[in-house]
Amino acid sequence: TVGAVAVDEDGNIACATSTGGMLNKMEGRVGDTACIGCGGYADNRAGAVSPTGHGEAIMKVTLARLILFHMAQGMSPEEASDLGLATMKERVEGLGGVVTVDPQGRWAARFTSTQMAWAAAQGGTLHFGVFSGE
Amino acid sequence: MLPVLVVHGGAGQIPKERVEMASAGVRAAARAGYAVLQGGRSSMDAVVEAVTNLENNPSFNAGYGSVLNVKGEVEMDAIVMDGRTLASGAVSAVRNIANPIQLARLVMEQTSHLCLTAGGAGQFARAMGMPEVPGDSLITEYARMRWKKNLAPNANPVESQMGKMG
Repeated sequence: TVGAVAVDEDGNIACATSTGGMLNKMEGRVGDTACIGCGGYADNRAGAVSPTGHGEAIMKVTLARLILFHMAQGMSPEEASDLGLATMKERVEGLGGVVTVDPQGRWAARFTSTQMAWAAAQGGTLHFGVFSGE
Repeated sequence: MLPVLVVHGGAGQIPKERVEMASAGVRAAARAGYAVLQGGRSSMDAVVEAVTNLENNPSFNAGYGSVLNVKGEVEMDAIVMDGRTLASGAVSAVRNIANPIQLARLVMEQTSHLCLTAGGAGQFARAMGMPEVPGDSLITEYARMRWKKNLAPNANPVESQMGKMG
């Protein structure tokens, strides 16, 4: 799975997610990616999220919308992403990761899986990582 | 407002020999998407540019390089959403399309629906003039190797589980 979130100079927010799905999946299986609120959500009032990970687990907790709900309550992108991923791990034993932005242009790349390749560009600086803590 | 663009290339366990490819791929996609923002275009243009870049990179499980279903075929899903209007478009179980993210955007912009699936999504792609590509052209040797390995009766359960990350 791959994904992106962005805020433009007008403050408008968008997300995009695309996937080949799950290795050796059943024919016709649709995971979280195509489902609004699960594989992506964007709202100028709260932010945007693009997830990746255990698709069925992401759908059970509607991960993107869950994280944005926490952000609408005042959490930072990092806090809300960690809480959403922790909820998914605790309630349905699902692992994954997200990239998240808020309307102020604050961002997070967080994951509970072993690794997640990510990169963020802002103000002429490129941040990136693969392993936890980078 | 300081524009920002963040991308990911998927969660899971990346084999050691593919870590640098994955890292280089997300950096390239972030640069491509951010260049769109720097050019004064919209966040929607930027995320579609970044994800198109990732779909075209065989290091990732989307577009060219997608994992295979049990029959050894590619079936892809994609979604876009615009935070200004809450407009959204998605496709699921779509085949023979190089860039499903661009098809998802067309669903958002050209229909009153949120998601088109399988054959209907393919029919819509043809109606929109989106070129079809042979299914095999989206399959990499790496994806075929993982598919075969996972079919084996003695498949390593840890490696099999890694593939269960969508």
